Amino acid sequence: DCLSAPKDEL
Amino acid sequence: MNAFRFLGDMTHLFSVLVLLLKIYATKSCSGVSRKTQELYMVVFLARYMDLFTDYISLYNSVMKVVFITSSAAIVWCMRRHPQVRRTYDKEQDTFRHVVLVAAAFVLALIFNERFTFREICWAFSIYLEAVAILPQLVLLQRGRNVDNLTGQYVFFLGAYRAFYILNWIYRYFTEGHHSRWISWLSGLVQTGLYADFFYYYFLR
Repeated sequence: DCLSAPKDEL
Repeated sequence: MNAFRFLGDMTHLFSVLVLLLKIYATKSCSGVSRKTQELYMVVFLARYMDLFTDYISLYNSVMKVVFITSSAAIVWCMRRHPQVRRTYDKEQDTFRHVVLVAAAFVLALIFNERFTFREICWAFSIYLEAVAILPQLVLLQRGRNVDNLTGQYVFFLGAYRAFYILNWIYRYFTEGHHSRWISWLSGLVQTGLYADFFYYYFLR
């Protein structure tokens, strides 16, 4: 599952 | 939120506070690369554009505001503050940082997760952050007198991304295999650039 990296990081 | 990421964010915040303290307390920015600070301001503006559109958590929003305002404050001090700006070593800070911006932008156009404005800005900010420290490292190698606050600033900045790499390893094993190759590669390059600094920092 190459979902895109979650952007919940700073 | 895992401990590695929180430690990374705190180390990053601490590095900025150390720099602000140095500039405010000594009213001097000698040994600090203004170009690196300008690059960091671009990194934060490009990455935290979603500050007003996507609410993730209070922590996330507060930290984004803190990083943007502190980097802007440091650049403002180094450009406008009557006392501080005089102590900026313009002749020493000669790295052509425009090249870094252009390279990161071209890379982001080619290597991104989706060809959308937001994803390209995000990849641009990740690539630029990986190399933003270069002008500062060049300045440190030129300047004999690395005052310890500037040395500590660079040290914490190197430690922050090292913690993030641990965070990505942790998330890889606990949250499934997102494609994080942009963060991985950039994070490794970023931390790798500090390697020689750490070597001399600890040897001194």
